[in-house]
Amino acid sequence: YSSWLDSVDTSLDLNLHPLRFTGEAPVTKERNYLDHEKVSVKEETGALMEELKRVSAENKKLTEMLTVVCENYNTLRGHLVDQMNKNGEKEVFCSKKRKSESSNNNNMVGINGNSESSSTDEESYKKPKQETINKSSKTTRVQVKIGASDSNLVVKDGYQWRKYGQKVTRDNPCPRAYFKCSFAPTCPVKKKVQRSVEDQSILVATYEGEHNHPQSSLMEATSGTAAARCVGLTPAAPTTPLDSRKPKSPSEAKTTSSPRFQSPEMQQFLVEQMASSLTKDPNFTAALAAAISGKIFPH
Amino acid sequence: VKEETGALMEELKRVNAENKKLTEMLSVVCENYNTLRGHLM
Repeated sequence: YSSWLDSVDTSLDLNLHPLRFTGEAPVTKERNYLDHEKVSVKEETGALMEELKRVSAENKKLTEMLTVVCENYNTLRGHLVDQMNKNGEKEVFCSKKRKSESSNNNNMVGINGNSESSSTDEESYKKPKQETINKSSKTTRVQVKIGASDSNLVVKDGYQWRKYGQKVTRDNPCPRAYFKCSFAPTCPVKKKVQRSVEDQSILVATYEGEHNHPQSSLMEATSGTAAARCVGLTPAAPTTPLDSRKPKSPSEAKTTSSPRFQSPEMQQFLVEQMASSLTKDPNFTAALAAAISGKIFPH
Repeated sequence: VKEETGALMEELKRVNAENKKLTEMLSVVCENYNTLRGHLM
């Protein structure tokens, strides 16, 4: 029994600092974890703060840029509006001017119905008071041979005309003159005269309408003009010698007797001119009177 | 700390959204400006 007792270990084998070791280890780990977490959160917070600062700075910069660009945009827009207003005024002015020119041109060009952009002289701005041209009315065209140096756009055709406009057309460098019958507005006839593009020595006269009155050629004195030169009968007052207007060679004579001078209008015109010239010749009148009186009173 | 971080995150989100909006506005205004400039040139 005593030996059994001896064999029994009665010592408690107590550790006097067991709690110290066993208790300290988890607390340190937790603290380390918490410390680490705290550090990481602080770092994250610091990063967030930095990012926030950066983004805020960028935001501020963007706001400033936006303000500047908006100011520039508004300034530029103001310039553009001013420019557009100026252009608008110019446009309105030009359109009014074009309209005015177009109106005048239409009045003048109404003879043939074609509209041509052209420069007009001062006279062309004077709008005719009455424009009663019927576009469906008769239109005739006459070509007259003139001297190359003759700058007059006058074609004598037995009627009196009043020039009311002149302009240069795009297709022809020579100016085109516009005439109204002197009996206007009761007579609606108008004519335009321009040198031919192909041959500068030819005047092209275009008539619109029909006269509602007799010719005035018998009443008016025919001075030296293109028509008279064409006919070669200018006893009244030729402005240039006849020699300069005569054809220089037979070939040119053939040229002047071209078919355009054989048109009915031209022939009638020639007859009228001859009659007009003869009636103005006192010798012819005296001879005619003598012949008539000799027929009536033979004895 | 977590609350502070959360608040920071929210603020950052808001500022980022504002930033994006400002960038878009700046892009549009720049485009209009250039268009206008082209008209004037």
